[in-house]
Amino acid sequence: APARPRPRVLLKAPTLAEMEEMNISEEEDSP
Amino acid sequence: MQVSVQRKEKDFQGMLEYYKEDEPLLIRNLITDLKPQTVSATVPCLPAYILYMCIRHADYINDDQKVHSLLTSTINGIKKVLKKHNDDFQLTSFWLANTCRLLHCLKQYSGDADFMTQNTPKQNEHCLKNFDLTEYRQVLSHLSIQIYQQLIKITEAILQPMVVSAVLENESIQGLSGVKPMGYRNRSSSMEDGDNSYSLHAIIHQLNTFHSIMSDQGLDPEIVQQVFKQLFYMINAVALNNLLLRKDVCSWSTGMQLRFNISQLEDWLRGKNLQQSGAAQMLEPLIQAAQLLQLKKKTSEDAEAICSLCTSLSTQQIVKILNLYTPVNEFEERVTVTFIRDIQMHLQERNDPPQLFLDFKHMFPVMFPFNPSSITMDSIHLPASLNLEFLSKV
Repeated sequence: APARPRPRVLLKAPTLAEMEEMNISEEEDSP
Repeated sequence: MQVSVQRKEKDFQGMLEYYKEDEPLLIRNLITDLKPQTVSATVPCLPAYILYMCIRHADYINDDQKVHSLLTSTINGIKKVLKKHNDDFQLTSFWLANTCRLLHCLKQYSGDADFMTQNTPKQNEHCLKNFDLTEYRQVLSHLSIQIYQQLIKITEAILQPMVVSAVLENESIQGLSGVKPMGYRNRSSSMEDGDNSYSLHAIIHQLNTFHSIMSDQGLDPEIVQQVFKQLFYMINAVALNNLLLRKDVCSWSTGMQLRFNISQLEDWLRGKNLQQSGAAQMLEPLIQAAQLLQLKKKTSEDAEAICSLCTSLSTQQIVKILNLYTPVNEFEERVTVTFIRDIQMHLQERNDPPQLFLDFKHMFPVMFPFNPSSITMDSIHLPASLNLEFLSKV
């Protein structure tokens, strides 16, 4: 029987707000 | 060389590879600096397909960090563009179309059988192999709602100033303009400086502009329909609220004009195949107000006819319009207090909430129904104008 495809790994996503914070901190870090 | 290039083209599996350090360049050239006209002659939503092909390669090499980074940068890039151009209809519509298309791609190629029913066998080969991006789809859905709300805000800001003069005051039927309510020969107060008056043609031209831009950019038809349902709700609310404040437009002749102007808007909806959108139904209160202005207002039968017709107007709105009603000449009788009492008596059992003005800022919830594409990834061509030569076809 064909090998069952491996289950896909769920990638945890930050919320839009968390992404915004990440973005702000990146912009502050960048020179 | 020639053979290897041909083989390369032949073996293109619909993925795009890039070096991690090129991600900022990808986001800049494909999102933050991209002008919609750069890709106007290509397949609609090309940026969304390119982004999906990049995600797919990162999934193919099982690099979760690369997927996280690309999706986060993509979402932040789109938010950044829209924040910077928060009054640009074309750009907002463009990114609504592309964000929805990317969302549809992540579903269509998720490997989830529910989203693959319309896939070709070739498309099923282009599914993600390693990662489940359900949570990122949720984030993209939230982003789509934000972009849609910005699009509505922009379109309403453009249309709202046009509504009263174009729909309520526009004298499209020649010859009726002489038939003005007594004491209101000149145009109404809102036309102090003529330059803020718009014709019915102007508002229909604007609706056409919105419609053609959204359609050319590949925005899902279901979303285009919701945009116009929302806009026609606003048109109805602004025009009716204005009518409920002005004696000079509560007359038989304005009723006639108004009904004609609305019929032109209804024709426009039919011409754009927007009958299913629910937009025409949004005009029902205004249609009934126009008819109320034209109906006889004397006998108890007249009162019954008005009450059975004006089902989309509240009791307060019906009474207000009758109180404001102004005969066009000395031969036409005024609406009597007795008649209005009769109306109120007929409407008593309705028990409708005391509501006079409509909330023209009300926004309906938006839905993004799944809309798979028939385009296969390996048929996508990258135009040189996008400056994405650092992407390698795989």
